Amino acid sequence: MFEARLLQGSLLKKVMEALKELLNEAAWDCSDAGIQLQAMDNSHVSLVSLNLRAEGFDKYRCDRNLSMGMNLGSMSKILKCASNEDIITIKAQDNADTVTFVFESPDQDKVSDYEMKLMNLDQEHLGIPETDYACTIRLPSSEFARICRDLSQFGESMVISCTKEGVRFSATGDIGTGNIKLAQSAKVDKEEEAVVIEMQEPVSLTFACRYLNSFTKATSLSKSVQLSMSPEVPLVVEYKIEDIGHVRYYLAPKIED
Amino acid sequence: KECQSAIHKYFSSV
Repeated sequence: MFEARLLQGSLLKKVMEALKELLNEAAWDCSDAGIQLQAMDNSHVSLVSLNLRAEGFDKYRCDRNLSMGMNLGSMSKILKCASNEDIITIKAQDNADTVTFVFESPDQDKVSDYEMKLMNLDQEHLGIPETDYACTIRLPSSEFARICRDLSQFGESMVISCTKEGVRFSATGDIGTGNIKLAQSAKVDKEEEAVVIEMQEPVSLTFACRYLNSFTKATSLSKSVQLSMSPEVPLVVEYKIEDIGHVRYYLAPKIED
Repeated sequence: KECQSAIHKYFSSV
């Protein structure tokens, strides 16, 4: 059987919010190392990769590798029934066709369980090559969410340019042009508030704002976000999930035709 | 004109 108990159930609620705008359904692949999920959005422009390590769970048991196809809309409805303080347990029998979510209130005076049907998803798996990125930018996640929200008003594409001076986000459209320049933080007193840029070589790429805005639904998971860029390869937007894992979004760039 | 590329172009199915 499979059973994973997470004391900080709110993390799973936030993970759902981070996935459900982009993906309608996905396979949750469970092994003794933990839970992994990889899926493309419907338009195959972006890819989401989630990793939750077994060590991050209060209790984790996976007798046999298990892939659970789930409708994320339904799963989101179920997780909305959990309070932020609840302990959440996911469990399933081997080769089961349902999964059960158990929500325990902190003082155990209320225990809820929800059983959901699983789906048969023949999802193809993509190989993501290890890449030594030309630029990596770490910035406050709220700052990145604000930039995406503000600039997407000006155009459906955003140009992200990284040089040794700093990183510039730009968008242009009918109403005009917006540019936001972030300099590398001088002193890094509060780690999570800092803007840290590592540049091997300058990079400038164009991306669709609507996907960037979908990615920022993960903002509540982490105080900082890391962007990784190299010429002509997808952007990586990574949010750490406490000490249990991460969610990574890959976005294919827009290219000159 | 910019056109949106697909993620398949960069990552191959395994």
